[in-house]
Amino acid sequence: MRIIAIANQKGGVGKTTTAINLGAALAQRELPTLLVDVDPQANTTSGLGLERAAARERNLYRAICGTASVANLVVDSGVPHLRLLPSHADLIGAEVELVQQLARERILKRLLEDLSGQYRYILLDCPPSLGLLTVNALTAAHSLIIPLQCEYYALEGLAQLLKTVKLIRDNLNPGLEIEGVLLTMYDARTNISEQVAREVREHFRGYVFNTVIPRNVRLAEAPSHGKPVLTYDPSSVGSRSYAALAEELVGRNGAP
Amino acid sequence: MRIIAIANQKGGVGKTTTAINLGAALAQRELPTLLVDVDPQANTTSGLGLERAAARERNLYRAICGTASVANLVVDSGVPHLRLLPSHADLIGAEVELVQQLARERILKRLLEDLSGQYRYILLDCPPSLGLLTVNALTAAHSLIIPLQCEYYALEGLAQLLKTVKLIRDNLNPGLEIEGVLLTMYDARTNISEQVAREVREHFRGYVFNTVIPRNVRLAEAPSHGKPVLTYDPSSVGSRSYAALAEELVGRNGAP
Ligand SMILES: Nc1ncnc2c1ncn2[C@@H]1O[C@H](COP(=O)(O)OP(=O)(O)OP(=O)(O)O)[C@@H](O)[C@H]1O
Ligand SMILES: Nc1ncnc2c1ncn2[C@@H]1O[C@H](COP(=O)(O)OP(=O)(O)OP(=O)(O)O)[C@@H](O)[C@H]1O
Ligand SMILES: [Mg+2]
Ligand SMILES: [Mg+2]
Repeated sequence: MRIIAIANQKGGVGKTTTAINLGAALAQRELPTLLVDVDPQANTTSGLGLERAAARERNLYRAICGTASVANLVVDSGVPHLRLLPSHADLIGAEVELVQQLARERILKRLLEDLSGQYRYILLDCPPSLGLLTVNALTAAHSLIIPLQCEYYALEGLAQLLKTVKLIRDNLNPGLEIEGVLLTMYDARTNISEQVAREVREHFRGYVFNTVIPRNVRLAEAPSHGKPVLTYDPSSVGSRSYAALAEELVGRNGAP
Repeated sequence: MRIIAIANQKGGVGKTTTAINLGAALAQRELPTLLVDVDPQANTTSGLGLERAAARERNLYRAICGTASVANLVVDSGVPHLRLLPSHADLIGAEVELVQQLARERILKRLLEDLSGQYRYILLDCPPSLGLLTVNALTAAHSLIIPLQCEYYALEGLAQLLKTVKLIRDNLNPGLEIEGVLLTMYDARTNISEQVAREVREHFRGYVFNTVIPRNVRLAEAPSHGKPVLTYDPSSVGSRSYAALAEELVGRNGAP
């Protein structure tokens, strides 16, 4: 079982889009996959079509409070081999409530230990911040995928994220690896995309996925239908890119 | 003096782009304007070309800790009539440190009171979260601009943001008004943009700015040159849209 956090404090870079569609692409290869929505915005939850009322009953906040076990909170995603631990706005309270708790950074890690052996991959969709929820995800994870929008501000934030990763590695999770930087919303028609892609490959040689996710409107349309793009429009370039990403990822860790 | 928060917990919707370019457009009308970067990502700070070393010395965190007064921390932006109170990654610590403080939600409001009379507009660029920094901005502000990317997830988050605004209005800042919802990154070629724009205008009748900001690559290029788009490419559609937004805003509040 490999737990992968999908994190970047820069907002709107494609974290949720990567969690849902990489998850669906791994499931398509019949690798049992769990998505954990660690963001109080609950976009992974709504992007898979789960009703808000259902998410109010079964969500990560209930596990963090100890009112239910993770195994009882997981729901179907509508895609074979892909399951979901939903989020809900209640999770906003967790950031403040967790501050006082003992071993507050290891709560998610302990919760996921209950699941060992049931899944081949667990993907953690993180909120756009470096607060306690993201720290919990980075402490629970074996590795980290960093979606990076091919634009200026996204590049700026990378140094800060890598500092936080080093802090986590030194103090909480010595085994945390960087699975890779994933270039997203790449638009070959603009100079800015090309510039950022070149700079990232230069500075992070060896850490950048070969697969690049292009800007593709089908990726933005799919969540309004409550489906991954692989189900919504299997022939789209968005689908094919995430399938290629799953192939590259599995190729590295070795599928069963 | 009118203090306007630019907030939306959804990431990447154009908060920073609106703060910098609306600020520059107001300054172009010779209305003295201050930008306050309330986001630890410090994108407004880097988008105006301020070096990280300069921002380390002069930033909002120093004012929050009380080691310097706001008046001594404000710097030039490079644009006439536009000044900046920078941010720095140190501000990440403020969220946890402020939790224990008395009247922790009113700290920014008190700091900005020192400035009354020097500026016609103060714009607060918020981080992508509803934590203590955004709560401080909403408590200090007279009104709120909500940039809304014309996509599904951005629309989802609106209800949660309006709940938080009501909480702030009932408990901390009874005068907080909604200046308006600003549609951003509108792409007339895609159905999703049109769908979201129509839904927002239906549900929030009377609150949506007439000015719509189209997707325009010059807006994404300008920050890598450390300039607002109005300086980087004055004839671009991005520049003209933010100038139109400033005109619409000033028309409502009445310029001096
Ligand atoms: N490759 C792509 N092409 C086109 N649109 C995309 C692509 N990837 C993501 N999007 C759209 O861009 C927006 C931002 O993506 P997404 O919400 O996945 O980012 P995020 O990093 O999870 O945001 P947040 O920081 O708020 O959690 C969404 O509306 C999404 O549908
Ligand atoms: N109208 C537009 N057309 C094209 N690109 C845009 C537009 N508005 C913003 N951008 C670009 O989109 C990205 C996201 O915008 P921006 O960083 O301003 O959003 P934000 O809401 O401040 O993000 P965060 O949630 O991380 O603070 C940036 O790279 C920016 O340059
Ligand atoms: Mg997300
Ligand atoms: Mg911003």
